[in-house]
Amino acid sequence: NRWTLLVHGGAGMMTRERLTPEQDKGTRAGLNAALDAGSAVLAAGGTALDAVAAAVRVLEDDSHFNSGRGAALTWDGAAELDAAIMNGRDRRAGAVAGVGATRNPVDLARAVMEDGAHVLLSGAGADDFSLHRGLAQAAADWFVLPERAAQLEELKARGGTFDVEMKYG
Amino acid sequence: TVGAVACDAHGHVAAATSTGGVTGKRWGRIGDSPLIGAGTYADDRSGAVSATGSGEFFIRAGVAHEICARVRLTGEPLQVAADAVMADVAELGGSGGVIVTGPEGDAVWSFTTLGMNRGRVTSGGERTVAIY
Repeated sequence: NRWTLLVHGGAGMMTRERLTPEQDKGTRAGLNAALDAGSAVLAAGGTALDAVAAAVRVLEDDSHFNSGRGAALTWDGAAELDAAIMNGRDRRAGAVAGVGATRNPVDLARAVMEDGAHVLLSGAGADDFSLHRGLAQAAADWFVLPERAAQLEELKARGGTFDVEMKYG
Repeated sequence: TVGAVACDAHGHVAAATSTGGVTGKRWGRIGDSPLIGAGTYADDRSGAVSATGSGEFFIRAGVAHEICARVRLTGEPLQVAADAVMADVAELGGSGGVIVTGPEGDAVWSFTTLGMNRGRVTSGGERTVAIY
């Protein structure tokens, strides 16, 4: 009856030289909080599906990570969010792409999966589906943070088109 | 990008991934995260995968499904399959990382970047959080 949970918060150019002590500390705290949330589900005999949703929801709300609150911004300075979830038990899956008003995109992906008609919804239609399903909504200023806006301006000032080297996560 | 994979006490697995994409993206660009089989996949017959990295290359390599298919069809260990597929992504010119678990509760990660924000915990009491 062994259970296991793994989380990630992105891969890229992290080095001890690049990350500030605060970023390092905040990232580790976020990862630990996600492990706490997911393992609480598993330790209580809950499902892997509920555990991964709980862990990702914590990371989406944590501005140290590129998802949900604190997401990387589009060229136009907006948050266009993507998420997916899949159950290995029956291979049901749900996913959303390019959404911008649901506080936790992983919950919207799960709602798509539970609804069962589709696997992938995108854009304004997915935002509309979220409203129909009564999911928690969030305004743009929940997702768009000043440090992300500054990264976008820095990228534009360097003549970049988009962050192909994943410098910003 | 953030993600999680889990194996519960009944041996069922699941995966979830969520992202803002890349800074400065335009024209409706979508990466691998929401594409089932690229950035996210789960199958009790093999494992659960959540990926992060240069999405275009993860899409072309079909990373999450490829890892699961290698395990299901060849019986390869999860770590061997994950490392092989990440090497395939590198051959295409991409980089990034995956977290993987299976119905036996393995805890596996593989990445080809300088760092990956990652953590794992098991019912046996093991707990690791790492960045570099």
